[in-house]
Amino acid sequence: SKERVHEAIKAINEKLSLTFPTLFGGGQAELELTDPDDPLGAGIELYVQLPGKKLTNLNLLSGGEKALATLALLFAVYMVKPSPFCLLDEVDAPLDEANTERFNSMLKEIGREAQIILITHNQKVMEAADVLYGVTMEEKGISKLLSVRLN
Amino acid sequence: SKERVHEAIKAINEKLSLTFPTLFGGGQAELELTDPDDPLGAGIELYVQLPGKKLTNLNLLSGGEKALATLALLFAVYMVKPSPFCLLDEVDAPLDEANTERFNSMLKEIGREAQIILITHNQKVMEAADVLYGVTMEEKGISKLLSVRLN
Amino acid sequence: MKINRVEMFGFKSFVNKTSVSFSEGIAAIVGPNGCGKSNIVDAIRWVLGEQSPRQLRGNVMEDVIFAGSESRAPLGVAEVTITLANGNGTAPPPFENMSEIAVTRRLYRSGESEYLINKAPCRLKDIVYLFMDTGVGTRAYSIIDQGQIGGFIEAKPGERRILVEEVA
Amino acid sequence: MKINRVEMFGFKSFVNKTSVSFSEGIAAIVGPNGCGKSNIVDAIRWVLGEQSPRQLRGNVMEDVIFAGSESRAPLGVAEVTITLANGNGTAPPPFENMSEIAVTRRLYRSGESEYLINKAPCRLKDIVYLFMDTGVGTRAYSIIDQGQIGGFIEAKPGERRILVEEVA
Ligand SMILES: Nc1ncnc2c1ncn2[C@@H]1O[C@H](COP(=O)(O)OP(=O)(O)OP(=O)(O)O)[C@@H](O)[C@H]1O
Ligand SMILES: Nc1ncnc2c1ncn2[C@@H]1O[C@H](COP(=O)(O)OP(=O)(O)OP(=O)(O)O)[C@@H](O)[C@H]1O
Ligand SMILES: [Mg+2]
Ligand SMILES: [Mg+2]
Repeated sequence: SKERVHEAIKAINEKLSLTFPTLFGGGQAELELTDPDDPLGAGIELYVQLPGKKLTNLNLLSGGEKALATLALLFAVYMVKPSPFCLLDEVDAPLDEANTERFNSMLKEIGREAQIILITHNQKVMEAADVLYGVTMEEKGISKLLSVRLN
Repeated sequence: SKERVHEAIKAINEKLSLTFPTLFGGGQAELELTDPDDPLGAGIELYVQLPGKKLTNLNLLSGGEKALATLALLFAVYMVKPSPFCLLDEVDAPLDEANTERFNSMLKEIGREAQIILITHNQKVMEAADVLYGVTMEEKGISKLLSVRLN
Repeated sequence: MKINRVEMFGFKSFVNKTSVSFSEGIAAIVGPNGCGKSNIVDAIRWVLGEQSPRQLRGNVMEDVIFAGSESRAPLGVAEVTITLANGNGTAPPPFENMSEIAVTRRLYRSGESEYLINKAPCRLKDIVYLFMDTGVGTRAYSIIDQGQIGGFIEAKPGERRILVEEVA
Repeated sequence: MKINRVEMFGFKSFVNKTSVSFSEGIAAIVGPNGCGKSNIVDAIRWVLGEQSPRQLRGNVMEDVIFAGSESRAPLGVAEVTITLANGNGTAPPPFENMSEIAVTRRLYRSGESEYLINKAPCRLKDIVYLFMDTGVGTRAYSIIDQGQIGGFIEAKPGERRILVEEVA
């Protein structure tokens, strides 16, 4: 129904006003209906303003900025309606060191309530996890799970 | 002309038989015309066999394996017909530590003849470079080039 | 309905019976390129009812069955079981009082597939019914595949609606 | 024709005149997310004649002109000059004896664009002619954009033809 779409957007924007400045160290982002009079049919735009920069079209964002903006949106949606688990496969690959730190601290915050399973090659992100699972292919072509190391 | 397409494929495959095993520590890869009787019209398949694994369809390769197979193909084409310069923007992002090492040694080999300009966040790859250029945004939204550090 | 355990047998590169138990908090799966990390994500998507082979990086669904290696012959079946915690009773009747629910999916090379809930054969429809309104399943924002993180926000405004509709 | 120098002015986030000199061997460009590294790759693609705004991550070509920041007003023009070494005389007449060739491209917010070779106004056609057979230009394998490395080999067999044709 119409009200529910408006309410959902409002609720996500409220959380986005927390997650976005936390991940970017400032700035803001907002979801908006392309046509507010037609909530059931219209598309949804995401407007992003990075700290100190002009409001830009999403395409002009850098690789790392796009990944971080996506994470801000995902975590915001997650806070409004948590899903039982969250699987993230190498979402930290485009991030530099400073943004990886901010991602880690956000991860720990969300990880208190939700079950997060993430795949990463980044040592710093591994340190944020409570439990590590190693996968190896000692025998070529055959995956094996190594013992679990508690952090 | 028909002969030139056959010759080009043969020449690339010759170099691929060097670059692929170097990057993967074994295995092989080959380009083949989808229809050998129609060299001017047919498409070109890439068959890849990873060390110890069965010949697979390219889609089943992992993120890191796809990146490495692409680099093997690019470097092979580069050896056949070098282009004056080569710009690589974060091509090492999906690679694990062992494959980054192999990528680095291949880079140094190609870098002896060609001009390579690469963008990376990976400390290990930076060490393979002869010259480092730092870009910063001290003033928000405005890029500035830092002095160059010779390795 | 958190994930307690995932057991794989003959699924992609997990030819031997492999069991992964998850607890609360943040779990990180690590290992070299090509060792099988993303295959675990595919196993979870598959057992929850995924019907598109492309979404599992294959051309046909049989691509999920172990295709052989240098030292092992191909298998004839792939099987994954996911055990979900139901402590807060979110599952619909007749499952509401069970503390754990196990869902199994099998695929034979012949193309035949089987679904089971707590080892009792059922249909795909029953699994979809089981997960309705529990939030489990392949919701737009609960599984982010490798390489997808950059393109997600470039999606067209129509595609972004899905995100909002899941919440509405 | 190696790249000796790239000078940018008003191009994307390079609002101040910025010059980058390259020498032989491997050069690495480093810096935090969003600082302007990939914008340098865009500047090189643009000055070599790129006509598609999408390929430069914009919607219209004017997106390459500095759009302003918190502390600076937008500019009215973007300009990039690339200086290429021609030591081995690969450039066609009348350029064959020059040791360096400088190509400049300018775009005004009005949509007007200018091309120059060694500071003398010319047309896009002249630049295309200059680079013919030298290998410079946006050859399929000489510039790999951010995020492209995984999808390159998944290209359809028809697209892979381009790679072979460049070599044939
Ligand atoms: N049906 C199958 N039978 C056997 N092996 C398979 C099958 N399907 C996929 N594989 C193998 O699984 C490997 C890919 O595994 P996966 O994508 O999980 O790697 P990964 O650990 O995520 O690596 P990366 O860090 O590079 O992303 C490939 O080498 C592929 O050959
Ligand atoms: N016309 C323009 N005017 C001003 N700034 C612009 C313009 N076009 C792009 N930008 C800015 O340039 C930044 C992106 O730069 P770029 O893509 O080069 O970053 P990067 O250094 O490659 O980062 P990453 O490591 O995340 O890939 C964006 O923040 C964007 O706002
Ligand atoms: Mg993977
Ligand atoms: Mg970039």
